[in-house]
Amino acid sequence: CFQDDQKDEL
Amino acid sequence: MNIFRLAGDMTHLASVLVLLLKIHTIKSCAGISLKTQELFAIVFASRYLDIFTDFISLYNTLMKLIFLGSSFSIVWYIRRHKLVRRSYDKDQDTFRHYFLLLPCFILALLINEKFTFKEVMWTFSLYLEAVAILPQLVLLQRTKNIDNLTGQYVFLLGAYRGLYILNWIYRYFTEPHYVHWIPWISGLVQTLLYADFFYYYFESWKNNKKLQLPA
Repeated sequence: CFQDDQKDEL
Repeated sequence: MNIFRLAGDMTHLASVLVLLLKIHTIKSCAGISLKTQELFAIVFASRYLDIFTDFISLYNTLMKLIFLGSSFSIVWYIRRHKLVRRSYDKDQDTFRHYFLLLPCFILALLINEKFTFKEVMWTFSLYLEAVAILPQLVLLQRTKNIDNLTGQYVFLLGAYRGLYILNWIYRYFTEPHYVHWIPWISGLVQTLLYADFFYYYFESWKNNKKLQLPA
């Protein structure tokens, strides 16, 4: 999902 | 994890530690804006709602806990600690931070990647983080003698934002489908807010003089 790769940032 | 992201996280961590250390050891929060600290606590609380539901990595969970813990303990120190409370300059720290909360929340309701509770709160935290430094910058401008630790705190925060932009550029070119307008634009706005501060910070550093912002 294209959104979730950002959620590894703080 | 690339080097820019890691360096960004480490400067962010360092900024928080510098601030906590200052408050804890000299029992003073002179020059620190409680308004900004409260906004940061809200930023982390609304962004890390996924902390117990989505596991990304041990590093990720630990850092989230550190940022939540440190931001709330800084607010606690300034509001509740007997000595620290006395050093808080309430009359200078007058920025109406409540006025930032509502516009950020409305914007998050209108512009988000997905209309769900967690996603709107995540977006809200990004918008709020972009402007959360404003009360601190206003306070710095009013403070005649900015102590070194306060200057370093704001410098480290600004460095963290700059490094995150490099991290996004790096990820854009190395990862497929890595396009995120909301964090990019709010992150860019946030970094630009530091530009003026950086200018005076480097000037004072170059000339070996005490940091002072023009009123």
